[in-house]
Amino acid sequence: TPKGVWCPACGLAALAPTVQRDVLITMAKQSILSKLHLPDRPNITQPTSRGALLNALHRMRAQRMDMAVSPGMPLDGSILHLRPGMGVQEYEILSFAKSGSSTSRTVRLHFHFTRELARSTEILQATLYLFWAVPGPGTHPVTMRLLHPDPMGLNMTMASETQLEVQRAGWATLDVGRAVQSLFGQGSQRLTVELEVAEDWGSPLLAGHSDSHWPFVAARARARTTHRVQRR
Amino acid sequence: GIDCSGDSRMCCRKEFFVDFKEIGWEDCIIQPEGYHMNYCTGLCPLHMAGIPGLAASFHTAVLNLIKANNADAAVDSCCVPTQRRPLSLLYYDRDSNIVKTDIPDMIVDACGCT
Repeated sequence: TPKGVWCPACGLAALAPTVQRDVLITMAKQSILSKLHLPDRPNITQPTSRGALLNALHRMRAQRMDMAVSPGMPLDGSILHLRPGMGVQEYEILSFAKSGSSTSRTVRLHFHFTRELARSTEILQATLYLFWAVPGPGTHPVTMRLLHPDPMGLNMTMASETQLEVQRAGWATLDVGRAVQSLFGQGSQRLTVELEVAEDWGSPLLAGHSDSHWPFVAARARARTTHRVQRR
Repeated sequence: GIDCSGDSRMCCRKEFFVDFKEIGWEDCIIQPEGYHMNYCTGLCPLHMAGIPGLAASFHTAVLNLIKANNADAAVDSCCVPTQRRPLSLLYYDRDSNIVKTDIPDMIVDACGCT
């Protein structure tokens, strides 16, 4: 520390052991929270079940293995290879869906991202994992819309609309990287996925929201680095 | 670098483990179970300046004596981390999302004199 400024570790040795311990634990908490850009200790209201977490991690690993094996994967912005940044802190984020409003033909899912993460990171890749439950044989058309609230939170802005053909039950992955990037770019924190199906299908997702088949978004992000300009 | 033992006064690494269960954080931090918040402490007399950790060899000890007798400029030398590694965390954020990140340079592995 500069001369004359109190050095945290110097005064420590003079304290009684119990006081020393309290000071160190307080420093450890402050250090971790500040490095995670968290204002205070998160209060967990909806812990994810172990089954859903393990299944999500298993799905993500399977997806990575497929990507690693599949020849000539698309090199557009949707599948970015993450070079480990030189000392730049990276994040992997798992956001499980919260149920939104639904009708006989539409289902809405909300994915929330914290303001701190939206401000301090840039999204490199984001994938939506859905488990389709189809009513029977044949092809079933689904319209998927990605929406997010406008900065005032009053209206919903549609980021994209995609026509899907679902042929069998099981997991599907969809790239939502651009939608999450634009979400973060506009300072919003909530991505809404709307699925619209034909009248007689009912819910396109597994009814009963069994934990290990619950939809989630897996994103990879990198800490925003302060913009450095080099002059030669 | 060396680890602090009972009565060592020279620059060394003091181990300190923060158990997340003990501080009531085990519900928001899924992995690991705690954080090795080691820190550097101890004296860095002039003739120790610039030597990572504590001198262990005879040659270094002689070099130290020469330095101590001939040194003219009284400069400060501090006991600081010379090796650090990241802390990997899997935790819940405020929206109950699960986040995994490696916080760089959070764990001190060795200390030495500047």
